[in-house]
Amino acid sequence: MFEARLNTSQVLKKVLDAIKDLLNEATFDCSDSGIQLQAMDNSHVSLVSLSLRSDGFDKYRCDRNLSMGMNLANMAKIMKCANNDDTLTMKAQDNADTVTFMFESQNQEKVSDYEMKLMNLDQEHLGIPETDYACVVRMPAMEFARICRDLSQFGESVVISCTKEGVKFSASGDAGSANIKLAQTSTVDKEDESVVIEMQEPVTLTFACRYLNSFTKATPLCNQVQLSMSADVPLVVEYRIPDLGHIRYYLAPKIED
Amino acid sequence: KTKQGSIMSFFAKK
Repeated sequence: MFEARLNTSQVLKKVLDAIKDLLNEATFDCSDSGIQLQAMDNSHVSLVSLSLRSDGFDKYRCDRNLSMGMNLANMAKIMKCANNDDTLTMKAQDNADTVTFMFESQNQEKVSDYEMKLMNLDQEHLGIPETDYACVVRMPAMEFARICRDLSQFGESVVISCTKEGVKFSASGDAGSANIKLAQTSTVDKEDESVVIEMQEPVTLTFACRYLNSFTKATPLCNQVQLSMSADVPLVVEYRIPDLGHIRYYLAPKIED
Repeated sequence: KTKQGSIMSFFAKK
């Protein structure tokens, strides 16, 4: 028996919005410790890794490890039927081929349940090594989303250069070129608005705008985003989900042809 | 000119 309850549906709606741009379907691996999801986008350029800890749920029970393959468009249809402040309960029997989403209104006067067929997805899991990154940037998630959106008008790629002084985002194309520089913030009183750079070595890497823009669908989950970079390895874009877990996106850099 | 590689060339299959 698997059962996981959240007192507000909103957080799962946001999580789904953060992954459904990149993934058509995905397997939710449920265990005693929580729910994990790892999946590559269709073109195998990026990887999504989601972790929701069992202790972040308002109720959590998982007697046996369970892999639930879900069509995310269908899951989105169901999640659309929940009000943000409805209590959400996901339920499945052991070895079941369906999952049930139950939504309860705050006053308990409306209870809806939606049953969805599970899929057998043959998904490859990749091992992600623990890495010390040359540069780690923490910045407001809204600011990162804005920069990705603005720069994608000018080219298909964004060059991210990080030094101790700051981080620079650049794009160029037929219309011209664009450069956005962010310096480390000096004040520490507004943590959510700060730009913090931890640098061992300066790094310059090139990434496809399209994927960065998809990652920013996670912006509503968290005030800050963390970018981790080293030469010639995938970028990690991490959004923490307060009290529940995190979503990490890995993006292969573009390399000189 | 830059070329987009696959994420699978960085992380090994489990």
